Amino acid sequence: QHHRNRSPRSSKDENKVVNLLLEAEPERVCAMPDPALPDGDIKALTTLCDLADRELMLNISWAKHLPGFSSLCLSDQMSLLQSAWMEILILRVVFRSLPCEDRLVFADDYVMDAEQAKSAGLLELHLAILQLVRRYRSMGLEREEFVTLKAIALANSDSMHIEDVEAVQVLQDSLHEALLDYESVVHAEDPRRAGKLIMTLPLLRQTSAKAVRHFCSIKQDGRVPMHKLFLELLEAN
Amino acid sequence: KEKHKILHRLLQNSSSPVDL
Repeated sequence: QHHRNRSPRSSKDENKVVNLLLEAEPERVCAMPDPALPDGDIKALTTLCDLADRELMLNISWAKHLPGFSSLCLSDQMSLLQSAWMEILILRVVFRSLPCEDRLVFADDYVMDAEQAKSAGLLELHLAILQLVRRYRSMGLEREEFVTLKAIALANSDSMHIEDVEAVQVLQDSLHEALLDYESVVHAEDPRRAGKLIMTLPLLRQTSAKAVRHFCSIKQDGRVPMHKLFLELLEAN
Repeated sequence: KEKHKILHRLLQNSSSPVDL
């Protein structure tokens, strides 16, 4: 069963976990800003919150497809998602934005530059997310690495409410192993690449906390309509 | 758990879990 005991591999296709993660990756979602709303910060934030709510639905269904996630008890599945949901949303935005210079691709039909972010009150967040984009772009982050890192962010979400710590550790280990395995085959020239990827996670955590704080204050403001799942997860933090 | 009923429901309803 253990990969390393097999004969040498020639293609990327043999990493079973990475392949499952590639298959589980959700479709891209369109933002579809409401044409009836007047342009301005409220419209921009309403569009982003609506998009986030729909992405969250997809991400929850994605989590269920991660190898090993469904063996966790329901309460631990919830705890991981309640801690990592914003990291998952942001990492998807970051990956979509890799080909763009200084713009964030929230959706194919919703790309924001610094000017637009500023007028939506999102400049600080925009700059923080761009820092992640630049870091991954300079590494040449691949789709395989992106899906694996996203799964690791979920499994490594450091919730304080995990009941079966050992089971979560098994999930972390299997994803970590998949990343190490992938890098040892595809990037044998850089033995530190897996570590470099893992070392981006603190910035993702920090950026996610910033985003959650910001959207919590928008929620308290009460001027932007938010859907129930997005609200529920904001309240969980 | 009461507070997180949508997440709870979605996790219970999603299809085709994968086990290692």
